[in-house]
Amino acid sequence: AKSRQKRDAKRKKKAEISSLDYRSNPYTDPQIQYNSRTCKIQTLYVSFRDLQWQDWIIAPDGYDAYYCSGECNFPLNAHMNATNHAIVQTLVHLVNPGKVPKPCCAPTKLSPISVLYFLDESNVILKKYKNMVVKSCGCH
Amino acid sequence: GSGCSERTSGLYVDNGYDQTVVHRVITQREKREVEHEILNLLGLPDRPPKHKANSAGPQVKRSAPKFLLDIYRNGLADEESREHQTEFGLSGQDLRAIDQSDVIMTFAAHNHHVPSVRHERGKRLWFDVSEVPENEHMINAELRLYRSLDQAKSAKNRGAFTLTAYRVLRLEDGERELQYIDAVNATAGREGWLSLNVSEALQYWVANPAGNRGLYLSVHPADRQVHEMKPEDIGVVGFRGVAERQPFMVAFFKSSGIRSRAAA
Repeated sequence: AKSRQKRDAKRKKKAEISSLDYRSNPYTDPQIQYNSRTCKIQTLYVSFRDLQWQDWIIAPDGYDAYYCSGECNFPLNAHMNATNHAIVQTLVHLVNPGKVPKPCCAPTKLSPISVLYFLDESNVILKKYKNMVVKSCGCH
Repeated sequence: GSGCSERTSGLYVDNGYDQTVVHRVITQREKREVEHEILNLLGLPDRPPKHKANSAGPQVKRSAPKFLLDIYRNGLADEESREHQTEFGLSGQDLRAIDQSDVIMTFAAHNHHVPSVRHERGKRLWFDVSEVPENEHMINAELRLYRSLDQAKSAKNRGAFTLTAYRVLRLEDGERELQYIDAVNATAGREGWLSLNVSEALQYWVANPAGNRGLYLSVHPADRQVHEMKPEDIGVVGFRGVAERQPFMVAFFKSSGIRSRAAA
């Protein structure tokens, strides 16, 4: 019973601190956290067809490149990654916002695409391009 | 011109949300420049000329683009459907080379005529390999030929034959000097693609472009090595044959990681 009382007191204290943190820190406010400008993956389709390269690039017609955009506010969404440096930079930014900027929202994982195109009138090439598609975003 | 987290008069710029810049629609010329930059990044600095529009349609029906399109589609497919056999009859070595490759190039066969050369009964095939990327490690190169039994001149010519590829070394007074490259047996009554390993020849041509005098293809009945025949007599499709059965060369490369780009 004693240990339960101790545990409950600890939990209560922790809850108080955490609610205080949220009140005093706009960067951890869920309202701000999930606004449209939070760092996240955004849709970007590169269309070779729209660029009128389809007479030259045989496949694909285009590809989902995606991009990362938004502000690095903490805590990030659960699926977001941030480097230790980014967290430190955010904290220093809170102390001195005019001097130290927020960290960058950038890709953390990228994947390749393959493109098939005519090299000239008769020769054809299938080439793998690394790091062309954003798989996930995070703060750096 | 502002990068991520760059400060501009007290405001920091973040991911394109630069509040100090008024966004505008770019001009047609600027749009072209941006497109050119994307092409440059892809290692394709020149836009295709406009007059070539829609020329891709019939070209894609040729054997070499079809071969690569087959590999491209197979590469996108999941494991289960990837195991289906393609019409090009890919060997285990081919599949390994495909998996290891960063660049796969095909070269259409040309009739690169050299006036002083007597061709006798064999066939000379020439490939423009000037576009082979520098700094790439070649894994393998193959010459692919299609044997169509319908096109064999007689029932006798549907039997077993040996196809041998030689690299043409020197041409003096109309005489050839040949170096053996590889040989393959075309089994009796079997139609389809035949492949010969021509890695050695391609490596030599890339290193010595002036020495590219093509390949000489010789055909003999499997049991009589002295009797040379024309490849078309046994049904081997030439570069003037049906588009999807024309001979071509394919090379597999592994990227060295060094990227050469045209100056922007």
